Amino acid sequence: MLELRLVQGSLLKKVLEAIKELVTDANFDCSATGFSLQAMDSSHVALVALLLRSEGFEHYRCDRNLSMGMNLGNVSKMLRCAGSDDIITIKADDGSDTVTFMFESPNQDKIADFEMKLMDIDSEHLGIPDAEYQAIVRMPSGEFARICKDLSSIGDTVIISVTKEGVKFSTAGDIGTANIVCRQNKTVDKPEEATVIEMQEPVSLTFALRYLNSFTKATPLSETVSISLSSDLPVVVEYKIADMGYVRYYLAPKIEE
Amino acid sequence: GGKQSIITNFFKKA
Repeated sequence: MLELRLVQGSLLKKVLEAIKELVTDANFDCSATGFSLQAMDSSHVALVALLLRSEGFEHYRCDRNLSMGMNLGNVSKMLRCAGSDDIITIKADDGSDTVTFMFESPNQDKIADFEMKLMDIDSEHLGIPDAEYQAIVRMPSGEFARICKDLSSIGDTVIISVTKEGVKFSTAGDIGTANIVCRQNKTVDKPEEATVIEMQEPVSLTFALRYLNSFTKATPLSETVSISLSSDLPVVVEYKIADMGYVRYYLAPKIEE
Repeated sequence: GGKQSIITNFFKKA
């Protein structure tokens, strides 16, 4: 028996919007720790890892570990029927091939339940080792989204270079080139507006902009994003979900031929 | 833009 009640149901709506472009079908894993997902995109270039910790739910009952295969487009269709202030409860019985999403309006005058068929998904679960990153950049998530969007109108790939002075995003295409430098800027009024660079050594890596643009669908989840870079390692783009967990995207770098 | 590597080359199957 599984019953997860999330008062801030809009979080779940935002989570689905953040991952459904990248991943078509995925297993949602439920355990005492929380509600999680790990899935690769169809070309196995990027990986998304989601965690919503059990403590973040108003009510969290998960009698045994459960893996529920879902088509994310279909989940998104169901969750779009929930109001933005609705409380969302996810329910499933042991051995059942369906999951139920229950939506309650804040004043309890409207209650809806949507039952969705589960599917069998053969997914590879990858072990992500802890790594020391050469550089970690934390910046406003809206700024990062803007940069990825702007650069993708010029080129297909971006070179992200971190030095002590700042982080540089560069691209080149048929019509020309573009460089955007964000300097470290800790002296802002609000901490979420800061650009902070923790650097062990300078690093420069190339990534496909198409994927970074998909990652920025998570922007509504967090005011800030952190980008962790190391040579010859996938970049980690992390959006923290307040008090609950995170959505992390891993993207394999492009390697010079 | 170089050759695109895949994520499974970096992370082991758990």
